[in-house]
Amino acid sequence: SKICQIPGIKEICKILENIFNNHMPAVDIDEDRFGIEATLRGSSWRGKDCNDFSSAIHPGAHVVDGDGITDHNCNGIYGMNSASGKPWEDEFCNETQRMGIAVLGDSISAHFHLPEQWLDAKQLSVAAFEHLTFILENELDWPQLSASTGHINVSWPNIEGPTRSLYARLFDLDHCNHRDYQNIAVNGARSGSMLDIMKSLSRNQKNDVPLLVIYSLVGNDVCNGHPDTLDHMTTVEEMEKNVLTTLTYLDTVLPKGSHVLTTGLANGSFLYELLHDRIHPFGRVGTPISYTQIYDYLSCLQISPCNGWMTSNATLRVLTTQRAMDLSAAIRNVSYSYKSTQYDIEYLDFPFDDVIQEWIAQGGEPWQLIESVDGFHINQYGHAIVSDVLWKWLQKNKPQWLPLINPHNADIERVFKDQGGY
Amino acid sequence: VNGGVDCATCSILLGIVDHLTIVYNESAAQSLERLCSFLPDEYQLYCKAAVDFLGPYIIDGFIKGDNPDVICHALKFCTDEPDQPKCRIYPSKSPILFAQRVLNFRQRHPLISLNLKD
Repeated sequence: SKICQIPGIKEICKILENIFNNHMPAVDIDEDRFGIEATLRGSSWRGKDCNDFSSAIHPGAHVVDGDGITDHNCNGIYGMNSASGKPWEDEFCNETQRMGIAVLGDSISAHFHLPEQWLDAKQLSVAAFEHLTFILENELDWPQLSASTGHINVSWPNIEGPTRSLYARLFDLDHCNHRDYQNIAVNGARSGSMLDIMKSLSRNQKNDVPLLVIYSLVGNDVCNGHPDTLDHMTTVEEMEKNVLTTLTYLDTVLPKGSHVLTTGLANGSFLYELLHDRIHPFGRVGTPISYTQIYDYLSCLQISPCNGWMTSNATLRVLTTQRAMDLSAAIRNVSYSYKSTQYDIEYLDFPFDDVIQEWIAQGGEPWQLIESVDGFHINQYGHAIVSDVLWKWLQKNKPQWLPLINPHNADIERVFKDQGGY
Repeated sequence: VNGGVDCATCSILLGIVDHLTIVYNESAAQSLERLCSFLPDEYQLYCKAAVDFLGPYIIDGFIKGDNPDVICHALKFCTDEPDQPKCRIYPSKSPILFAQRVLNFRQRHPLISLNLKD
């Protein structure tokens, strides 16, 4: 834009471009890709930097001299035990292996969520918009509550449900992994756009500890708003090429001993079945409006997030599901055929059936796991259960990927309290 | 097409205003003001500026009994492009009535220009 050439505005444009195109923290003085602010790709997305003036200091960094003076890995454990004369980090963190977590994903991984209070006139209030700026600066995503990198509980009126995540579980096993998370997920991301997005992942093969990477693009390769939606889906050949490029790139950035879990696409055909005859929050007052009407309206304007699944056309839903299965098979094939030098790799079909069964076992109904406003993403309850299912799968199938329980966790809590928080 | 995101945003926002008039049993003007009052302070200035600019057209539409689809077409956030299906969030009982309402609205507000959307 021409306005971005004006002095002063130019700098603002650069900041905005960084956030929305490069997915980097807006405030990151040392440019190590970890920031000190919560929003604008800051600590909601990546562990909070504990020193924004040194790129050598960031979550996931190797310890230097036992972190006796400086907390290089930002896990909140540093200094010397005056009684023993040894660094605390050596005493508390040397018996277990460090392991961070990152997710390369789409709006599901980023946890897209529009508060239903914003569309329901009965629930509109000052409180409903109290955190509007925070929510907008996080691109309407809630990575801090997501299945992969969730790390806090919030009591805002905008969202309901518990936070359970893979990161939180890694932390529970070993408090030395504090803050070592990266949510590299972008709304609308698909395998092709991920080739650029993945470059915002921050990991140094020599100076950082290993990482567990979840590659999970569950819908946008088959989801688009075009009326000829099938023609705009990723082909099997494109998917194979994109996944191979991603895995090859990861080999150049991940420290040895890392792990990569790729997932297939979700089966979104259930969305219509679960929601089509239910009333959308927007239609709770005045003329009742169903999800089918909302789906049709968005499709008509060609702004539907997924014409293939959010449609009353059963044939189209079947064709979209078939393509999703073909693409999942492509991800699986590449995952199993790729020979990595830095990490080991496993593939998992996106376990939504297991998630639904788990929810039903807890007394819930499947539609309750879907975001009420968009009728497309999973909600906070869904994220918590996705985390449960993935964790159980890891424990059963890849226990060697998970860190051992750190016997010093209670000591860490005693000495370092909340380790600097988030 | 047909206004895309602009159209959907307009229709949803005016739908919310319409719903507020029902919930609080008040006029559209009062509901517009109420909607702005819900926003954090830093957004209220922009909200009130938008209401000052578009409010009279919106209020007039609601007084006539037009639904958000009709008003957003009159405001030109929504369009009916040739060779494209017509997009309505509220079921229209009569396409002819809808067209007449849009026409009447334009006649009563000749100042609405193509640049209004900007």
